[in-house]
Amino acid sequence: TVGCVALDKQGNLAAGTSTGGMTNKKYGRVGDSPIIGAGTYANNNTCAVSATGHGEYFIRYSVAHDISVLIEYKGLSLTDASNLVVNDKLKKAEGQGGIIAVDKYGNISLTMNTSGMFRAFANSNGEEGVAIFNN
Amino acid sequence: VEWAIAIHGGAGNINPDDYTKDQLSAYNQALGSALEIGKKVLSQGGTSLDAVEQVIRYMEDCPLFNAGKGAVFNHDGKNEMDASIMDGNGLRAGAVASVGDIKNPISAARLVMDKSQHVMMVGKGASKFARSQGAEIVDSSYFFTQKSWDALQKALEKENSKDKKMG
Repeated sequence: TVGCVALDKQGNLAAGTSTGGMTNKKYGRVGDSPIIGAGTYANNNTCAVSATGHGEYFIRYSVAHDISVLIEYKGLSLTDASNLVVNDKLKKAEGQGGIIAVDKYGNISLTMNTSGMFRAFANSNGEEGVAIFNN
Repeated sequence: VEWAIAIHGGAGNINPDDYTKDQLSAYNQALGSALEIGKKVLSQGGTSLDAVEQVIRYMEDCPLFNAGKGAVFNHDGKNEMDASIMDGNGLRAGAVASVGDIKNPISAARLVMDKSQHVMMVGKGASKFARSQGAEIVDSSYFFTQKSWDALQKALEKENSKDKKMG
């Protein structure tokens, strides 16, 4: 699965996700990637999120939307909202994977409960990085 | 911060020992190249939607990742891809699921968002709509990679051996 989230100079957020799904899947199985609110979500009032991992769990826990509403209704930071959903709720349910997110202020979250996630980030302040493993 | 971008190429229980130095270097390089595409769009005042679509198109064209060329195979040996995109300005969204002949499913998802009244289209209907809107359609063989094919054979072998034991 691949994904991208971005904040542009006009203050607009966007998210996208694309995948080949699971090897050996049957019966027209669809994962979280195309499900808005599960694997992909963007709201200019909060953040943009793209997810990757065991899709069924991301659908059941509405992961991408959940992060957004924790910011909107509970006032959580992007980092706290991402950690709560990925490393607490999802992990307890044994849902494995991660998310990338950017909020309306340009804060970035790269959060996973697995040992790795292929990921990269950059912003207009010149901060950027590429990483694969959790540590 | 005027603009910001993040990308992912999948997550899992992966460890440094699972990869050779060359493989890790290839992933790092591909992630870096994808990032550069997004940075260029955003730093020049382009939209976040364009940045997201262009970055994901690049990653779909890269055989290292499980999307587009490089997508894994389903049980029947076919590529069955899904994609979605969402615009935070107005909560517009578009998605395609179970498509096997659209070169860049992310662009088809954007076409659903921009050119239809719907949010998600599936299978043959999604391909028909994408084609009608000018999306690039390819033969399914375009998506083949030996790595994904071998992964399917391994999964089938495992499945079959389990059946035999049960028998």
